[in-house]
Amino acid sequence: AARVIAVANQKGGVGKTTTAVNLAASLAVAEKRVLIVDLDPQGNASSAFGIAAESLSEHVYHGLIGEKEAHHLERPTELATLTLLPSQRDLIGAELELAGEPEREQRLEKLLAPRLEAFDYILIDCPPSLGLLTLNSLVAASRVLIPLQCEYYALEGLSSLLSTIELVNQSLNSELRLDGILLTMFDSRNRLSHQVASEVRSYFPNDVYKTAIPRNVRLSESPSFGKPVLLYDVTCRGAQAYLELAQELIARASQR
Amino acid sequence: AARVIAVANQKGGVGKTTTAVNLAASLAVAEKRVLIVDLDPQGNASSAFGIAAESLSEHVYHGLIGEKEAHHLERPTELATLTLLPSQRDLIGAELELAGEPEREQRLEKLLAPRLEAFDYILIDCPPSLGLLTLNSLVAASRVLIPLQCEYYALEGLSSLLSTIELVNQSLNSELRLDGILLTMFDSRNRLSHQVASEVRSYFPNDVYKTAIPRNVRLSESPSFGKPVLLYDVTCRGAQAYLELAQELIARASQR
Ligand SMILES: Nc1ncnc2c1ncn2[C@@H]1O[C@H](COP(=O)(O)OP(=O)(O)OP(=O)(O)O)[C@@H](O)[C@H]1O
Ligand SMILES: Nc1ncnc2c1ncn2[C@@H]1O[C@H](COP(=O)(O)OP(=O)(O)OP(=O)(O)O)[C@@H](O)[C@H]1O
Ligand SMILES: [Mg+2]
Ligand SMILES: [Mg+2]
Repeated sequence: AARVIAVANQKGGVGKTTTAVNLAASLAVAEKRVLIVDLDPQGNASSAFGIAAESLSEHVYHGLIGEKEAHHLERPTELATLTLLPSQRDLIGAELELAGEPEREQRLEKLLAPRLEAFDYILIDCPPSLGLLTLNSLVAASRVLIPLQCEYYALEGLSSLLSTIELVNQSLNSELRLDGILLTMFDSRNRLSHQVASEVRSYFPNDVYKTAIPRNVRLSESPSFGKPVLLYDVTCRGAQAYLELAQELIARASQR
Repeated sequence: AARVIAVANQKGGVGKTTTAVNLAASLAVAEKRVLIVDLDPQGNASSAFGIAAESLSEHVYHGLIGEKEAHHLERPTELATLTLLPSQRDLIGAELELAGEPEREQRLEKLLAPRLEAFDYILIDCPPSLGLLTLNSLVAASRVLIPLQCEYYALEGLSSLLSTIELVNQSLNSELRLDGILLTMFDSRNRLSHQVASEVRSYFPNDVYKTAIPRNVRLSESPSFGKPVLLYDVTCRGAQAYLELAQELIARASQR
C-alpha cells in the first residue's frame, strides 16, 4: 500500500509546495507510482502542473464533502506515473462547512483509502496553517515531511508543529510519525542559514535529511512554465537536490 | 482617529510580519503613535519585539472572545510611541470557537473601537489564510496593505485576495479599500523579480507603492535579536526602505 506523506508546516513560504511538487516528480522518474494531493485553497501545486484553477469544476473539495470519489478527481500530468488531485479557491469553504460535521478530521483519509493500492507514494501539499485541512492530512498520512526554511521565524514555529503531530498521534492517528525535516532555501553564503541548519541538526540529530535544498532561482521560475523543475532544467542545483532527496526517501523507506 | 491598516496576503512567507513590524517602527520614529496587533497564532510579530509567547497569559485571543479589553492586553516596546497587542499559539482555537458565534467577523473591530483615539496608526499582522482571523482584520480596518513577494505563486494569489477585499467592502465594511501593494524581497539581480514587478505595476498602475523592499539579510536577522531592523542596523538597505515607506504612507494619508 502507498506510503502517505503530509508535507506540512504552518509557517508560510517555507517551500511546502515546491517540495511536494518536485519530490513527487523525482519519485515518479524513479519509476514510483505517485499521487500528489493539493490540499491548499491557493492551488499552487495544481498550477505547478499547468492546471488553471478556473477550469476546474470538480476538485478535492468535492471529495472531502463526499460528493465525488478520488479517482474521478485525479488528473494525469506530463510524467506517466505521476497523478494530481487538484484544488482551487472554493476549498476555503471546506474549513467552515466541515467545522460542525461528524468525522470532520477523517474526510481525506476516507477519500484516499480506496486509492492506497494504486500508488507507491501519496504526497499531500498542506496550506500554511494548523486548521482543519492540515489536520485532515495528518490523519490521512502515516508520515510527515517538514520543509524548514533556514530562517529565524521558521525555526520558532517548529516546536508547535511537532507538538501538534504528537497530539494527532495520541488522539486521531497512532500511525503518524515524523519522516524528516528538510532544510530548504539554504544559502551557503549566508551566516543565518548555517546557524539555523546547525541548530536544527543538533536538536534533531536523527530527523534531518542529509539532502538540503539550496536556494536556486530555477525552482521559483519553473512554476510559471507549469512544470516541475526537472522538466524545466534538470541540470540545475535545485533539480539535482530533489532527485537526491527522492533517493534518500526510497532508501529510508526500504530500511524501516 | 487612527488609520487602521490590515497587512494581509493569504500567500505564505511574502513579508507580512516583516512589513508590519518594520513599518510600525518606522512610523513610530516619525513621531506617530502606533499600535501593532499580532493576529497570527504563530506570534511572529510578538517575538519580533522580544516577547516570548509562553510568558503570555493574556493576549489578543482573550480580547476577541470578549474576556479582556484592548488596553489591558497592550504592551510597551523599546520605542516610546510604539505599542504591541501580542498573540500566541492559543489563538488557533479562536477560528473554530468563533465559527458558530454571533458577530464572529466583528470581534476585532469591537476590541479596537475604544482605542482609535489613542493612536495615529493601527497595523494588523495577518496570518497566511483568508479565514476568520483575516476576515476580522478586514472588517476592523479601513485600508489594506498587501505585501507581494516578487515571485510567481505570490502573483497568482493576488486576484483572489483583491476579490475578497471587494466582497468584504460590499458586505461587511463599506469603508475598506486597498491602500497599496508593496513589492518585497526584490532582488535586482534576478530576472523573475523584474518580471513580476513590471507586471504588477502595469496591472495596478496607481496601487503599487513607489518604495520597493529589497532582499536584505539584515531584515531576516533582526527578529532573532527581538528588535525591528532600525534598532538592529539602521544603515542597512532594509531599514532605509521601511523608513522611506513610512514617509510615503504619511504623505499619501495627508493627501486623501
Ligand atoms: N530552494 C528554493 N530556492 C529558491 N526559491 C524557492 C525555493 N523553494 C521555494 N522557492 C520559492 O519561494 C516561494 C515560497 O515557496 P513555496 O510557495 O513552495 O512555499 P510554501 O511553504 O508552499 O508557501 P505557502 O505557505 O504559501 O503554501 C515560492 O515563490 C517558491 O518558488
Ligand atoms: N526583504 C527581505 N529580505 C530578506 N528576508 C526577508 C525580507 N522580508 C522578509 N524576509 C524573511 O523572509 C521570511 C518570510 O517573511 P515573513 O515571515 O515576514 O513573511 P510572512 O508573510 O509574515 O509569513 P507568514 O505567511 O508565515 O506569516 C522571514 O524569515 C523573514 O525574515
Ligand atoms: Mg504552498
Ligand atoms: Mg507572518
